[in-house]
Amino acid sequence: KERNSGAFNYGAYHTLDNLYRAIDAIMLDYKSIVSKQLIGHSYEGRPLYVIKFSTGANRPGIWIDAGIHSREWVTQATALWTAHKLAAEYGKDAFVTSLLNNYDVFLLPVTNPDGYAFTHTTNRMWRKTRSIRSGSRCVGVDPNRNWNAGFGGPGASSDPCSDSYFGPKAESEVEVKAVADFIRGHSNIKGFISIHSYSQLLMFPYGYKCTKPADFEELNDVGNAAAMALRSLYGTQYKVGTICSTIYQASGGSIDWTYDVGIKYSFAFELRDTGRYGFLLPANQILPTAQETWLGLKKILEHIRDNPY
Amino acid sequence: EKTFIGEQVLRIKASNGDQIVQLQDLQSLAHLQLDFWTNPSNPEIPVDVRVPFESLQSVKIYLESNKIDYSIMIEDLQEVINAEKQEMISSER
Repeated sequence: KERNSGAFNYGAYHTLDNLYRAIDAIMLDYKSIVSKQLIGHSYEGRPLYVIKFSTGANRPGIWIDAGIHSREWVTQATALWTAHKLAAEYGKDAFVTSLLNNYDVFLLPVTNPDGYAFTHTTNRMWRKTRSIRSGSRCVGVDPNRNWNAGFGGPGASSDPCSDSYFGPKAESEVEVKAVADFIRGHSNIKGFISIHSYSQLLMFPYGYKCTKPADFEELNDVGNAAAMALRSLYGTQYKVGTICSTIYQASGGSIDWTYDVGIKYSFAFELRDTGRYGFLLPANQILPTAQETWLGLKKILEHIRDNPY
Repeated sequence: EKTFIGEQVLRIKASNGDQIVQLQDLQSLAHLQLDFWTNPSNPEIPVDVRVPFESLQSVKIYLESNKIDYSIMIEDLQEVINAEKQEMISSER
């Protein structure tokens, strides 16, 4: 049993209930600035909880989500560690304090709760949602091909049995729609950072097309500064660039959608994982990954704080 | 609970654009149930793919017959999972 929010064991796998209890523990320990917001439910009815960090009313927001593909524990663990970091360092660390004095931060540590639960009970390598549709024997949609940005284009599959199936229509997945509705409803989100795992990349739009975004120079500079900061701790090398140039053309991704709806600072991290452990990054690498990621994240957050638009 | 006995993860290194296209063709063969961890896009980036036991032979023959270089990154995925479970149990203790 975790005794308080500071004693969470990031090296061990946890059930979804445990993760949600950890969110509650952070909330209880730091209730003056942390609250929990229910933004919807997954296909199988699991709650989608966002941790909200706020020190005042009517602030612009920064969104961080993690674990859209569910199977890489380091992703959710990093999000939870970051949540605790933000809560614990407000009022102590100058950067966190000034960030939260100017912005609300919304952090969704488990973006695909059905997938997460499924990896714990049935199939360790699952990465999709668990939605079922008549006429298909295969289950689920790749939630990072389901956003309304070049939906159904290259780098996504129309085959419901594929791991990169884009789904019957954009936002068909309730998990995706819940986040998109939240972003639309808030209408003042200034940064959107999506945390994934595998292959050490820091990406920005576009993925559905291979043209540079209007803010390419700025995003590239911020991304490189973030990668350099991240690398300073353990030497982990990141590649930085557009999704299309760093990895491949992939349509229907979240940060392309957020960029196209006006959130200039849209980034996606692919955390440290060489693949040699099959998404089972050894326990002793989880905390170092979270710590180094924080340095990269901090650079991006600093830039957002200092460059309002 | 699904197990991954005998499943391997291959690290494939394409040497040119033609081999990338061949890997993309391989990717489209849904019956092989391949799980591409990195997609074939650029010869500079290795392609990691999880291959179910029953598809191993077909995939390796495909790669070898097209002279595409590969190595076995994870010999038996279930062994990795078992080792991790064991580590988790002992760290919980």
